[in-house]
Amino acid sequence: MAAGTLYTYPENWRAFKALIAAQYSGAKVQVASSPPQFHFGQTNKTPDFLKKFPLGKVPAFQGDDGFCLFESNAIAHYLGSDALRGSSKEAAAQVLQWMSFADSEIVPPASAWVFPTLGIMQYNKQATELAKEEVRRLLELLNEHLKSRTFLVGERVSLADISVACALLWLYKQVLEPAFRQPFPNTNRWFSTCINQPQFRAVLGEVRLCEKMAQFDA
Amino acid sequence: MAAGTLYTYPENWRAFKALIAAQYSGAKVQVASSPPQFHFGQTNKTPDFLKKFPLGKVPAFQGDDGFCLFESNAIAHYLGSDALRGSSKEAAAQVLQWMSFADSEIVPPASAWVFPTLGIMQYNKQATELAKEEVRRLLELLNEHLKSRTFLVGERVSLADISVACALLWLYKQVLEPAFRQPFPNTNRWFSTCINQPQFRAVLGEVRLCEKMAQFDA
Amino acid sequence: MSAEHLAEENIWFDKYRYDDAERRYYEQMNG
Repeated sequence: MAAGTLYTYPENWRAFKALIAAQYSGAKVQVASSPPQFHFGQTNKTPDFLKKFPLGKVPAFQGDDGFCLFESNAIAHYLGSDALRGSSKEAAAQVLQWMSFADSEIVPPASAWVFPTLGIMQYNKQATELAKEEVRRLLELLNEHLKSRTFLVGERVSLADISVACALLWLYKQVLEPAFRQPFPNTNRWFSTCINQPQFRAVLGEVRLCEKMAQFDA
Repeated sequence: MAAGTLYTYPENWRAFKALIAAQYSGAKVQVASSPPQFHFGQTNKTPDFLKKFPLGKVPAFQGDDGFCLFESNAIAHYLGSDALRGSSKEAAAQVLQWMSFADSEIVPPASAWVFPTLGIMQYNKQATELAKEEVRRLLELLNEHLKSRTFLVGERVSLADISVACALLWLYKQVLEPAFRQPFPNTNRWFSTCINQPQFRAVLGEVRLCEKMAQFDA
Repeated sequence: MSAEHLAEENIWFDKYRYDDAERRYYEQMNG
């Protein structure tokens, strides 16, 4: 069973993936996200940290055995269980397919839409409208896939659900108001099922779905 | 042993990953990249294709058994061998780490730098300079990692080498002229070793390294 | 011809801008 420390900053949705995976597998993970253990912006720029994690990014995982790993999908995969990873070759490939889908298809438009509402980035009307349409398309794709499925791969939660749900987290919390998400009942049902799993809840707490679409935070 | 058809367009570096993986594993893969089997821009927009591959993107793989898969890393993982995937939990996680690294860290700046030189994107001086610096940083990171290693994970070629090498392919072919790549001898040695493996060669043919940095193609 | 197809890939060209913004935001959040 893996055991070690996850370096991150609080509320880092990328770190949530690894922590939820660890809830399922029982992996013992210490979170280092605040001083004195870890000060984001300082500790991750020190030579010692960069020697282990050359990108200087978080989440970053160091096992009690010294094994070091960066990139959030790799950490979640490592900390997860065989069941989460997919217990057949096909299932394992499908899990990777959805993990890649989350990073390459969901995160760019989700960031473009949500960041301005958090005051992280300048608002740009055109970029936001494009992102909205892209998110609509992705929710529809998931809605179609989940029409006859409870989870994305197989009959149980896998890293696919964890990755895609975490990539959608800020959208459901910040901007996917009821009117916008109404056309995607299967996706909504699936997301709600995921975030109410005890393992998700242990990490995310209670997730309150967006009631009114957040606008950019000037 | 997996067997099936890979839908793609010619010279698609993302498809190369799966085809090289198949060379190692012996998986029987038919490539459908030209009419009448597959006409990129048309076939991938048909209802039949979209039913199997909802994103409508390539590469996309359909097994002889009907199993369908999209996202290039997932396809390469599926078509590869256990050795390529990493034969221990740690190695498997490190393979995924570098596969994510290739997609999330290398591809954006590599594309920003190379696309204008291929005439497929407007040239923007500032974006190109930023991308150059980012590529320099990534080559240095790899150079450091490869100082005492022949391959990225373990002692043999893995999907990590295949993914990162393919993500760097256009850079080495188009813009990484000798003067630019001179500070990264370990990365250059590793890249040269990879592309000269018979399995890489069977897919990529002879890769000619850039001699003079291509400029944007007005 | 294949270069043209490459142009159809959706590359997150300005990912570095988002990464930077996110990093600065959370660095600020974390004092």
